[in-house]
Order: sequence, then structure tokens, then C-alpha cells
Amino acid sequence: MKTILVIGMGRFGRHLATRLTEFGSEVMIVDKEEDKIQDLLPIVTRAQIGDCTDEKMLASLGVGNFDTCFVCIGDDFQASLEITSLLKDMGAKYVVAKADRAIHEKFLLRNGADEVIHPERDAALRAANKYSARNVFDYIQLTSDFSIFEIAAPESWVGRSIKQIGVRSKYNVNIIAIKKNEEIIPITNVEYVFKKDEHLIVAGNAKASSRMLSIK
Amino acid sequence: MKTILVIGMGRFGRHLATRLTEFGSEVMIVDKEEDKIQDLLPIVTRAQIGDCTDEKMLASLGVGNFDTCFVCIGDDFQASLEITSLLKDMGAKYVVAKADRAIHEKFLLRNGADEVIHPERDAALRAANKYSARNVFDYIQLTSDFSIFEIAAPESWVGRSIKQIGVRSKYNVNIIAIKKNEEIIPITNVEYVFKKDEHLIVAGNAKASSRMLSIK
Ligand SMILES: Nc1ncnc2c1ncn2[C@@H]1O[C@H](COP(=O)(O)OP(=O)(O)OP(=O)(O)O)[C@@H](O)[C@H]1O
Ligand SMILES: Nc1ncnc2c1ncn2[C@@H]1O[C@H](COP(=O)(O)OP(=O)(O)OP(=O)(O)O)[C@@H](O)[C@H]1O
Repeated sequence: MKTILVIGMGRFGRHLATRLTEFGSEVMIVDKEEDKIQDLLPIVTRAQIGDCTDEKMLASLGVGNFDTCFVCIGDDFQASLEITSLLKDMGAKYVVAKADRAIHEKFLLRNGADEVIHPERDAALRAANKYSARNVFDYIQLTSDFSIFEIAAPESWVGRSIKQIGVRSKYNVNIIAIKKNEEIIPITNVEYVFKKDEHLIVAGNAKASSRMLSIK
Repeated sequence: MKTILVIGMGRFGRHLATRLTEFGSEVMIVDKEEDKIQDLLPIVTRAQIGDCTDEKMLASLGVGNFDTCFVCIGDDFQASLEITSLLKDMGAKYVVAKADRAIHEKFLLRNGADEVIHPERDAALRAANKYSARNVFDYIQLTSDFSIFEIAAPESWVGRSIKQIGVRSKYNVNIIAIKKNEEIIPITNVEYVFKKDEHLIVAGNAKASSRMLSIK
């Protein structure tokens, strides 16, 4: 059972605290405004009202006892930076901060954040990949050089199997599943033959992916 | 070349417009506040200042000519709903709206949105999966029943190959890559032998994933 501190009940913080509790962690939430925590009281383990830039207030939470501390404040960047830095000074094991702009990320990482999350940037990248010119239905970047994407099965592949085409050796990608009418069916057999109107869920690095996207 | 309309230059809208332009689409941006579009002028194809709840203003954009129209407004839900509905009435081909709360999604889908995006909710789910009790380093849901996750190689697997373990037939998951010191190496050979301290990138449905996470 993990114990997790979540500071700031904006959209991201609220969803995070709710999901962490759902997955079985003990969650403590803090916000400086009372009305932001009222409706979460019955869901989370503990809740506290207070301004976390106040050292005494933060010290009273016992930050060293939490497995992970989240700072989910966007609009007031100075508060986010101060709280991140104070948490680290007080012995927080692992600090994750939310950032709104790339420049915030640099300062947060230099002042105590072990990791930074960009909700809007990540969602925008996924949407931009999905709606750009290429024949892509969904696209998720796992690292800067490895992605998962959903594409229509190339016409030249219909009626042939993974093995016959030599997908792995020729294109250096991994077909992980087929999508047909919103249902995803994991592919575990290289004898699988592609059919018309199927989408492929493919995994591979950037170079392999762009070659894959240009097959007719 | 796709042509895309993006209304609302908040954090999500700005990232979206920038990325869509980067991936080769023609992008038009609109915001009611001039200072929100100034710095994007040199990047996007066209920019316009105006209140999109005004029918005449929206009609002047020629919304029927865009492949996709995005409504990226969160704080003013009424404006988001009005604009989404007006776009559809004026013949927009495909409308994607950003939502802040689940209740917004319902109204947006009923009033013209073809799709709804929740940036904060999706980012929070990914973070909550990553930091919950289970031995998971990253976790992305592609659909409600298919996910990609990164876990430590189970001790009982170290020194054995995918084929020897019978990963696919026994666990109904697909090992798509190995992660070692931040580098992801696609796995395309079932003779691959797992080593200590490697992470696995695995794809599978919810049932198969939770079985996989409980192996020692
Ligand atoms: N010093 C502070 N101490 C405790 N809580 C704070 C502090 N400063 C801000 N907060 C709280 O953090 C929450 C989130 O702040 P903010 O509105 O900046 O988020 P946001 O980036 O817009 O979030 P989201 O995009 O997730 O909605 C608010 O509920 C606010 O009351
Ligand atoms: N009626 C409207 N017509 C055109 N632009 C609008 C209208 N209403 C709001 N906007 C613009 O939409 C942008 C985004 O609005 P808002 O602040 O609600 O976003 P947000 O949900 O906080 O975004 P994010 O989380 O992406 O930062 C603002 O720049 C605002 O000026």
C-alpha cells in the first residue's frame, strides 16, 4: 500500500487523487481553498486546508513519510516552485510536479522535482499526431524514439500473413494487435492474415514508424 | 495536406496548433484576445481575433472547408458548447472539443462534437497507474480494455526466453520491447532471453495485464 500526498485540487489534481485512491493507495490531499476539497473528503484518506508555501504548514504533514508527493499547481508558478523545493528540503522521497510551459519544467527539475508532467502538452501531441496528414488513427509516444500507433492495414498486406510479409525483419516494427470496430484483439501468432478494413496497432522506433506509414 | 481550425489558444490549443503545423497541416487559429495569438502569428497559416459565439464571425471563417475543427475552451463551458453546436450547424466536417469534466463531455457529444478530449483526466490516469502499488513504471490505456505497460522483468523469467516461458500462449500478452537505461529496444525475436534489471514493455487486455503484474 502506497501513501501519496497530492497538493492542489485543480482538474489534474482531483482526477489524480481520485484514481490513486481507486487503485488502492492511501491519499492525502491539500489545497488552500476549502471548497476545493469538500467533495473529495469521503473519497480520500486525509484532507487538509492550508497554504503549502508556508513551511510550518508543510512540516506538519510529515512529508518524509509519503512514497510520492505531487505538486499540481499551474497558474501560480511561483507557489509551485516554492512548494517543490520545500518538499525536497524536508526529505520528501520522490516529488512529481505538473508544468504548464517548457520553461517551468527546467526550473522545477533544478529545484527539487524528480519528474515533471505536462498534461496539456501530451494530450495535444497525441491529438496532433492523430489528425495530421498521415494515415494515423492514434499515436502515443512512449519515449522520444519509441511510439505506438494505429494505422489502416496497407492494401498490399491484405490477404497475406505477418510471416509471409516478413514484417518484423523487413520493417523492424512489432504488430501488437488488430483493431476491428472499436475492439482490440492482441496478435500472438505470426500466421495471422490481414483482412480489409482492419487497423493495425504497431510499435516501433521513429524511423521504422515513418517507413511503415508510407507503405501503400 | 490537411486544413485545420483551432479555436481557443489556452495551453492545450497552443500546443495543438504548433504541433499540427509542425506535422505539415495548414492551421488557422482564432481567439477572442489579441495577446493570445500574437506569438503564434509567424508559425501558423492564418490567425484571426474574434468571439466565436458570434454567428457572423464564425460564418466568415468558412468552417465547411476545414478537415477538422477543434474547440479548445475550458473555463467558459457555455461558450465551448455554443461554438461546438454552431460549427456543426454551419457544416463543419468533424468537430473535436476539449472537456474539463465528465458532465461537459455528455453535452458536447449531444450538441455537435464528434469527439471529446480530456487532457487532465488522461494525464492523471497515466500518472495514477504509474504511481500506484503495483510494480508498474508506465501505463497507457489505448481503449477501455487494452493497455501498454512497463514493468520489471519478473525474477522467475530472468535467464529464460519468450519462447521457453510461453509468454504469448500462457499469459495472452505481447512483449513488444525491452527498456534498459532509458533506451527502448523493440523485440522481434521469440528467442530473446530476459536479463536482470530489464523492464518489459507489454501489451494486453485488462485481465491479462493484471495476471502479468502478479507474477513474482
Ligand atoms: N500555495 C498553495 N497551497 C495549496 N494549494 C494551492 C496553492 N496555490 C494554489 N493551490 C491550489 O492548487 C489548485 C490548482 O491550481 P491551478 O488553478 O493553478 O491549477 P491548474 O494548473 O489550472 O490546474 P488544472 O489544469 O489541473 O485545472 C487550486 O485548487 C488552488 O487552490
Ligand atoms: N467565445 C470565444 N471565442 C474565441 N476564443 C475564446 C472564446 N472564449 C474563450 N476563448 C479563448 O479560449 C482560450 C482558452 O480558454 P480557457 O482559459 O478556458 O482554457 P483552458 O481550458 O484553461 O485551457 P488549457 O487548460 O488548455 O490552458 C483563451 O485564450 C480564451 O481567450
